[in-house]
Order: sequence, then C-alpha cells, then structure tokens
Amino acid sequence: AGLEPGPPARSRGRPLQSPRPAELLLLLSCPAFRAHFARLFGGETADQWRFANAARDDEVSEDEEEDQLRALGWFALLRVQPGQEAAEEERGPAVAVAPLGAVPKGAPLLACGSPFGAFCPDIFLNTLSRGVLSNSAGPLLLTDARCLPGTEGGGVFTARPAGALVALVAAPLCWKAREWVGLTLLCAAAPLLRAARAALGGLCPGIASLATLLPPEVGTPWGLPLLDLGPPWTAASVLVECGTVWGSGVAVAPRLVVTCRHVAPREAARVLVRIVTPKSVTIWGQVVFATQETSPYDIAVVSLEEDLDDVPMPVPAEHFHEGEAVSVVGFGVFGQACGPSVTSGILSAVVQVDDTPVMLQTTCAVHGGSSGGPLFSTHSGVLLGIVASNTRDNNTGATYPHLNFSIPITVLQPALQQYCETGDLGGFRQLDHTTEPVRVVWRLQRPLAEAPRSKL
Amino acid sequence: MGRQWGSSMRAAEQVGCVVSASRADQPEAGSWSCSGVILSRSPGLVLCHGGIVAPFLRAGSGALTTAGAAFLPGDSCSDDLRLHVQWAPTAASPAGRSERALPGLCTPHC
Repeated sequence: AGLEPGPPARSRGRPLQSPRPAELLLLLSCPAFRAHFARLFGGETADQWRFANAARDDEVSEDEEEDQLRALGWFALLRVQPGQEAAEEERGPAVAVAPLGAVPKGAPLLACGSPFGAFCPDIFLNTLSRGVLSNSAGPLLLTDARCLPGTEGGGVFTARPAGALVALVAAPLCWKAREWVGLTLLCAAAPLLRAARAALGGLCPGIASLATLLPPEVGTPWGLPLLDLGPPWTAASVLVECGTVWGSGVAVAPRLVVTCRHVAPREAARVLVRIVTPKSVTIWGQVVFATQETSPYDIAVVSLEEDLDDVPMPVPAEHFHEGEAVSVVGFGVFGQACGPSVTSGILSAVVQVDDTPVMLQTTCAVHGGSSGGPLFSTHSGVLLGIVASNTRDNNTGATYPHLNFSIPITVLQPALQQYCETGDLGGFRQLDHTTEPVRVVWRLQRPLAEAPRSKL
Repeated sequence: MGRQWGSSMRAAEQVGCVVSASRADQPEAGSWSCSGVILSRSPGLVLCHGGIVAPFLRAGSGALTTAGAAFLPGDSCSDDLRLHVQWAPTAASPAGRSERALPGLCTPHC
C-alpha cells in the first residue's frame, strides 16, 4: 500500500500516460506461497517479523497490520479500459515468464517497481534495483535487491535470458526482532499465472478468452538453457549445531569445517554439521580447536567423523581486491528451516596491519546465524574469508546488516594446511597470540599511530 | 548497469506500471497504491499487489485466509472500488504534463 496518489505528472524525461481506469477481474494467490510463508515466518517467531509499512508499530493499527499480513501473498489481475492512445501504444513486448524453480540461488535479478506507488510516478516510476536470488522455498523467493514500500506488485526479472519475469514483490521490507533484514519477499510469477489461467477459464466466456493473453511460461523464449546451475561454491556452506546454538560454517577439506568460536566454543565438544547440497546430509563432528576469548579471530575448527562426499572444496584466495563483487552464503534468518541464503555486495574494505590483511568488510546483507559462513569472490568463486559479525550501534540499538566483518582466509590458510598435512594444531595456536595492532582493529578502534607518550 | 542488464532493464521498464485504488466519490477517504506488471497491452491486462484492494473486500480480509484458496472473483470487492493504472509510454505521446509541485515529498540534505 502506498501514500496518496500524486497528480499525473511528467515521467523521467518523458510524459506519462494519464491514469487509465481498470476493473478488478480476479484476486489471485498461491497456496504454496502462503504455506511456506506460514512455515518460515509463523510459529513462535511470528511476533518477531514485521513487513513493509508495518515496521513502524505506531503508524499502523493492529487490525490494519493483520489485514496487510493476510493480503501479503495476494495479487490482483486487472483489465485496463482501452484508451485513445495511438495504436502503437497498445503494442509492446510480451513478457516471458520463467518457470518455477528455473532460477538458481545466487542468480542475478533485476527488480522494477515504483517506490511510494502512485504518489510520485513521474520521479519514481519503474525504479530499478539489483540483487541476487538469495533463497527460495517453493514459490516463496527472497532477494537482496533493495525495494521500498510501494514496489509491492512490481516485477522481478532475470539477467539471462534478458527480461524473463521471475516473480512479483510481495513484501519489500522485512524486519526480524526489529533488525532490518535487508531482504525482499517475492512470490514466483509462474504459479500465479497458472492460477489466473485456471480461474479465468471458470468465469464467463467473455472473460475466459482473456486467458489466452496471459504470457506463456516458457523454458526459454530464445531456446537457451534457461540458466546454468547456480554457483557451485554455495555447496560448501554448512549449518553447524552445537547444543542449542547454531550458526554457519564452511567445508575447507573433506573432513574439516571452519566456523566461529561463538558458534562452537568448546574444544572436544560434539557438533552436528548439516550439508544441504548436493543432498541433505547430517554428519557428527568434534571441535578440535577454538581460539581463546582473548583472540580477535573468532574461529573454531571441526573435524568430521565422515567424509563430505560430492561437496566441491573451495579454493582459498591469495589476494583481495577492494570493490570486487562478493557473495556471503549463510544460514542467517531462516537457519534450519531452509538451505543457506546467498547475499551479494562488494568487498568494501581490506584492513591491513603491517601490509597483511587482517579484516575484510563487505556490503552483503549479513544476519544473525550467518556467522562462520563463507565469503566468496562472486566471479572467481575463491574463498575470501569467514564471516564473523555485522554491526550494531549501541547508542541506537540499530543493526546494520550491510556492514559486516570477515576473517581473511589468508590468516587461517597456513594453519589449515599444517593441520591437514600433519594433524598439528600449532598453527592454530598462533591465532591466540596476535599482535596488539590486530586486536585494536578487531575492537573497531583506530590502530595507534605510535605508543601514547607519558605526560610525566 | 553492465551490458548483461541492458535488455532486462528495457523489458522491465516496458512492462512496469503503478496502480492506485480509491473509493468512488470519496477521494478524501485516502487511497492505496502499488506497482504492477503489464501482462498484455491490447486488451490491457495488469497484475499488481492485492493489498491495495483488500480494504474493499465485502467479506473483509478474512476471505484471504481460506485454506487452499487460489483466487477470488472480481466481485468480491465492493462496487465503490475505483482502480487506475499508469505507465510510461512505449513511445512519446502527448499525454498530460503537470507542472505543479508535489506535496509531501522533500529531499533533505544528508
């Protein structure tokens, strides 16, 4: 829902059509979307979730919020009354619809909606936003393309093949436990159009014939394989459960998983590691090393009781390039309820001490539960680091998912290599004896240019 | 946006639109609006978010919670529902231009 519609006004550089009257033909929904929504956002976590305009409790009454939540998975099919515009106005490209499940996690997406709806279309009509398919549960999709209130109902399209309609925006903004999640909730377009075809067919003949005008759901209108399988490196991201605590981890060798100390804090503790790709497997493991609380590197290493079969092992990076496209793959937000989420961004900073990278910062959306997960270079797929934390402003309590910190893999690689070759933990023990400048960086303080001078 | 996005952007912008809903004869009662996708231009078919017509449901929003329901007919909403669709033309056209400043929106310096 948006704000008061503004008067018809000029589009960005081109005149807008005057608003055309339309009639409501159908209200459409996808029962599978609503079922997955109830599973992921309902239950005991229901009261933690807020969507779109309902984020400001003081602005929306409980009834209105309830109405909005009920309408979240519903869409409207309208028939626009013919206008006087010249014939060419009535033509325009038919949109192609991507089949459900055809777009893999991590695939780039383009969202096109109008922030604030009809309030200011001459400025905001068809504003674009880019991201990736972060996660999916049947027709319920999540993207990290950032959308604003008013873009509900806007289309989300693939980059390849160009312009295939994947989904419509169901809820542009999500808050969980008052943390902005930075993900947009989508409903896949294909099942909605199937519901429309079925429903129109059951209505009076004059309307039923409209079903033939609905865009076809095509593998690919261009005969291309719709999309290659998603990036192979997402498979290395695993879920780590240690008692009641869970987080993410990354498989770095067939029997070795790296995670965060705050996920698996105690050496010799038994942990459960869940792999979801290429198939769902659960393997027990044991924490063979965890850094001390005093170490700035929040790291733990788990040795598995069985090999990880068919999981491609990530290649560790040797260099870091600020500005490069990166992806985080973690179990934040949904944890065990569905596979890992992929969020995209850039490597926003590489913090060095004595010319050695000791901290990586990215603009990906990182949420609670993603700790311990892998940070990859999007194009090369090499493993850049281990996600350790995002940012909270203690004064305002606000959390910034898009500012987060990772431990460079170059810090861990020598110790990992030594342990894999000899079983010696000596390299890991070095992580407990980092220099003061490294500690200062991870305490988010400015490295001292020089030792403070005594005033005496 | 990189080259890979050019034709996606054009395709997205050519089917994008905004939809507003209001009560007949009660424009002061406020209105709701959202974005939408043009599925067909002649005759015009648009898919938009259902949240903007939920306030007009004769049976209230409870009708949206019927288990397994995949659609509701158009007459589920009251007759005073007025819908309008607006989109950018696929070619220049002499549509109305408005010079009036827009109320309520401002761009504060960061």
